[in-house]
Amino acid sequence: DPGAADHDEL
Amino acid sequence: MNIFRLTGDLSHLAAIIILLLKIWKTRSCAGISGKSQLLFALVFTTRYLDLFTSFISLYNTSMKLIYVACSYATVYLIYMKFKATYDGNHDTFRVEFLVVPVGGLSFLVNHDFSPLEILWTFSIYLESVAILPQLFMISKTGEAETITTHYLFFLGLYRALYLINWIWRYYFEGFFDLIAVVAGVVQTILYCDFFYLYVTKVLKGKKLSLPA
Repeated sequence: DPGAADHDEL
Repeated sequence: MNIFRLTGDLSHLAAIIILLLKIWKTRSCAGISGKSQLLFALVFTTRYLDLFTSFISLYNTSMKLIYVACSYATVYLIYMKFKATYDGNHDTFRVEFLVVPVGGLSFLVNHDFSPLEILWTFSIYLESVAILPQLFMISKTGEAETITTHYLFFLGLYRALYLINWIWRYYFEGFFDLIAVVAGVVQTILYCDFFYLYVTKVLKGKKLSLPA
């Protein structure tokens, strides 16, 4: 999903 | 993971630890906005709910747990253990003016209309303005303890380093998250005035005090 947030970042 | 992201995270951690140690060692939370700390606890709580749904790395999980635990410990020290030293008379920023608009915006502008994603978006927006009660408090009293300014410096530096991280990721990974970037720019801009005072006063050995 290109729009989803990156939850790797804090 | 690039060097800017890593130093950003470490800068964030340094800020959190500096604040905890300052309160613990002096047995006082004078000059610290409990409202900002409550907002940061809310930021971490709503952002890291994905701890329950997905595992990314040991680093990711540990840092999230440390941030959450430290932010709750800070709130506990301010509102419970050292409540007598809490300067509530100067901590008068109306947080509902932040939480309500930010809550509305996270429903309107998000990556995906799902509960976890909306809460993540809420936390990103809220973090960008959560320091305002603290800055408002400093502007009201006209001064800040030097250790408090170190805390603010590392807290501001963290998001500035994330901005460089996002530029890096855009060029080398094709990654771009508009929500995080816009909120991160707003967050960093809010610190600019403080950065100026920090460099021109605190780093030259003077106390941070504002003209009356």
